[in-house]
Amino acid sequence: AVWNKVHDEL
Amino acid sequence: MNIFRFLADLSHMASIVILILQIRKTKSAAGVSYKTQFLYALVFVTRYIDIFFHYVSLYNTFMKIFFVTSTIYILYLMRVQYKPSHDPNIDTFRIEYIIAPSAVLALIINHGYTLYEILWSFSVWLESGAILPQLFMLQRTGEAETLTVHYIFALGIYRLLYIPNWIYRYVTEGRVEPIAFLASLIQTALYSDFFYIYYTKVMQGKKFELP
Repeated sequence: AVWNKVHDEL
Repeated sequence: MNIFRFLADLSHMASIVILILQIRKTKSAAGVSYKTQFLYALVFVTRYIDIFFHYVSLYNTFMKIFFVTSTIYILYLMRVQYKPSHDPNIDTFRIEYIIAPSAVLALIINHGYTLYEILWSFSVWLESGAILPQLFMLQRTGEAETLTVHYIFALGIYRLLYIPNWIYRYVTEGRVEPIAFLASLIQTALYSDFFYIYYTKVMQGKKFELP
């Protein structure tokens, strides 16, 4: 799984 | 963008529109917690400062601008336009009890020790508890305007829908966002009582009254 930050959400 | 996230954003937007329409139509902000609205403004400002240096999409930018400006507009309506209708004596929840733990959590659990990441994490924790002054106020008054109740419901649905969104993103993209996921769970748990009363009273056409 990719645990890094997801910056594409509100 | 999946259906859960899109519906979540729409219901979030709807909740704010409902609130603005209610305040403007009744020319009153009675029953609305100023403290909760202030906390949401703080949530949006601390989370969306990336609007200046991180472009995602037109949708994303538009929504960020909408959430920041609409919430500040609500603060204006409550503080200036319809000030006399808001009674601070029943809006008594101490917001330090939400802000301080959120700050501590942001310092412990984050995606890196930069100002931006800490503010982002702070905003996520803060959002999960920001409804508390409003729920507390509801509990004190015992009943509420139907629209205020719909507002809280739409807001609760928004974060509830982010849970399947995260499960979906894990399944399809292999992505895990533990901070936002955990905060969604906390927020939904805080709503559980409210959802129950909403279901048993409002859905059956009765007035929202606490037992």
